[in-house]
Amino acid sequence: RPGPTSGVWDSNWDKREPRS
Amino acid sequence: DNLRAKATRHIFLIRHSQYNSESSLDKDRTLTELGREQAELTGCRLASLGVKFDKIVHSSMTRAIETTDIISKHLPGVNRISTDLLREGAPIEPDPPVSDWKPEARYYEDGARIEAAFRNFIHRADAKQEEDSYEIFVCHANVIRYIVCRALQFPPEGWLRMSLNNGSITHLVIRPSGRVALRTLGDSGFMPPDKITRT
Repeated sequence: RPGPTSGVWDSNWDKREPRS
Repeated sequence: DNLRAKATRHIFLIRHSQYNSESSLDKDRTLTELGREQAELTGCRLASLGVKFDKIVHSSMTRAIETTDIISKHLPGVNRISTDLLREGAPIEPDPPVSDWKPEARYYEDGARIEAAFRNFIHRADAKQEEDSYEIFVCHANVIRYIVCRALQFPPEGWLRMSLNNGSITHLVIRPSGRVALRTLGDSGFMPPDKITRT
């Protein structure tokens, strides 16, 4: 399952994986 | 501080307009006459927003190319970029499931590709970007719905609970902090009701 779904905002959401 | 984003990105996700879906070959799935009218209306609307668009990225499928051709006439000088990443597909198995649509095998291939499209195109501005940017992405309903779920950090399995009209505008704002706001979802209020379709 991609991405967090806990309802807590992940401010580093776009920094976890290198862009393809 | 040199690595910190300064600018805001405005992402306009446009669903292609109405097309002939009878053929199985993509090249024959061209816009209908109404579809061409819808694309004109979307192009007018985007031009009337009074912002300077930086680029148009579009899916390489025929209906997205033809929609972009028409929108581009209203936005002279805006660079166009074609990408296979934004082609239509099955992003992730929807929840609740649908009985009449089970492309299981496609989730593996399409899902990875559409997730790659999300990671590639949807992110805060790079640190070197000084000015706010306005970018148009002409693509497809499933791709847009999945991107909206991912950008808002909503469960991506919920993508099929949303519905998008042809030629509609979805506007995401990504702040330098990484905060995301959905400013409009599938806006087609600029079209007369008798020209609105969802095919």
